[in-house]
Amino acid sequence: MLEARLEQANLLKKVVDAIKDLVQDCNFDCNDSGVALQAMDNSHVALVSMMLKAESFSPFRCDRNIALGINLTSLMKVLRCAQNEDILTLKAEDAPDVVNLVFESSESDRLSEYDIKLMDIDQEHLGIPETEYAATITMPSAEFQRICRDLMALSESVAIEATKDGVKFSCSGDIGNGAVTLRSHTNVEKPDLNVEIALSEPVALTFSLKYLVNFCKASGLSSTVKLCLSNEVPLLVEYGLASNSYLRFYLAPKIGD
Amino acid sequence: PFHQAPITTYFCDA
Repeated sequence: MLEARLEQANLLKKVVDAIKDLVQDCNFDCNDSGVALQAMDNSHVALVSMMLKAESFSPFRCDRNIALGINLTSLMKVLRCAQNEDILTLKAEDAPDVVNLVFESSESDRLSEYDIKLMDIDQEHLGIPETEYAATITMPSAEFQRICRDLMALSESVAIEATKDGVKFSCSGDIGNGAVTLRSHTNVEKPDLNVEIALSEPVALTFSLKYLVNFCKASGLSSTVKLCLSNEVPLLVEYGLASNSYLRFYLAPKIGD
Repeated sequence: PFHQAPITTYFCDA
């Protein structure tokens, strides 16, 4: 059986809220290392990969591998019934028909319980190769969100170019062009505002802004975001969570004909 | 003039 207690229901609420517009039905794969999810969006150009490690829960118990097939809209309806500060416990039997969610208020004796019916989801699982990326950019998640939203006002696509001088986000559209360039930057007092660019070789790739703006819905999960790029492979956008858990998005690049 | 290949082009079936 599965029994996993999260100190803050808000974490799962934010994760599901961030991905529910990209993927609708998906399996939450539970085993002794934690709860994982991998799903492609409908158009198959983006991939969501979430890992909530066992250490993110206390306690965490999962005796055998269980796939919980859940409709994210349904899950979101139930998660909205939780207060942000509530403690959340996920429970399921070994061959479950439902997943049980229990919300406990840390301040009162209120206890709410919900069951969500599970679905059989036949999902292909993709192997993501370990990649030494040519450029890894760590930056404030709010800054990345702002850049994507700003450039989307002008264009459908953004070119991301990382060089030793910095990282340039540029676009061109019907009304004109736009570009934002960031250089490495260290803020001793507010390290969350740092911009770090680790580069082994220059990279230039183009991506659909619609997807990037969608990924940025995860900005509330982490103050920083990591962008990993190599020529001709999907972009990795990673939001790190406590205890080495993460929410990752992969996006196939746009390639000129 | 852009082509966007599916993500399965890059990541194979596990």
